[in-house]
Amino acid sequence: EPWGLEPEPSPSAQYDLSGARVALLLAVIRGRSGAQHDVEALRGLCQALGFETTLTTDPTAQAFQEELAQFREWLDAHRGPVSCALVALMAHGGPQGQLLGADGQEVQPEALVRELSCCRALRGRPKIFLLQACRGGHRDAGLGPTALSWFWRWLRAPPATPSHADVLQVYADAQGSSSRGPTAGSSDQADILMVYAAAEGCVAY
Amino acid sequence: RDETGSDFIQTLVEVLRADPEGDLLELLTEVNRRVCELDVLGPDSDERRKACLEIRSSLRRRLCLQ
Repeated sequence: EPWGLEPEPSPSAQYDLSGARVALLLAVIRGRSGAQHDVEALRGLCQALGFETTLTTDPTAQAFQEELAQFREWLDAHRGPVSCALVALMAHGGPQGQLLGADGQEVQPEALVRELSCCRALRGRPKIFLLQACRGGHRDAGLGPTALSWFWRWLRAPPATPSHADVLQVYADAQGSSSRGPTAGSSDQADILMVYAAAEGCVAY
Repeated sequence: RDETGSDFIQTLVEVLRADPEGDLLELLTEVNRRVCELDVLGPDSDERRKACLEIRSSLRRRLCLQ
């Protein structure tokens, strides 16, 4: 490796998960009936998959941010390699995709993701985010005649916000340019998997 | 709200427990297929609603959790 870089992964390569696996579950339970079932199911799954799991229930908006910051500091001080991190964020959601803490205050999920993007211990390691929250108030009635007409109007309209394809293209461009330069390692934007429980603007059930 | 938990988390756990060695992106596609098949009844009406996950990935390799 002439530049001390990470080797470029081949398409068939897998992430090495032989190091520690860590999970952080942040769940607002209060006022969300059934949420405790999600916490228990997810915690059981994480343990079965060998994740060292930390759970915090009913965090305020500020605590969401602080918990992520502490998690990052803990990971950077971790003895031995960390091979994967999973973060589950479960709360009510605001109309613009914000998460609502137990105090009703808002926090942007993207700000929480950025916290781990700059985690040294997770550089080049997969970071999984599960977001169980509403992302707006739209209720999808399925593709009936009315919905179909709305769908076709939406399809013809110019996109107001970057589409999923646009975002993927930005990721691809960033990775392409970083791999060409002598300072290339892994992009801060790489190795992130985000799974939202609902499409943008929609209710999550 | 459904008192047994959310469609997303409950289906995710079900799918991953059934095939923990699978490629996570493929498993999430299966989770989304199942969630999209579900009909949800709203709390204040009998109208059926649908949900669909959004999966954003900048992974550079296959990710298998076991």
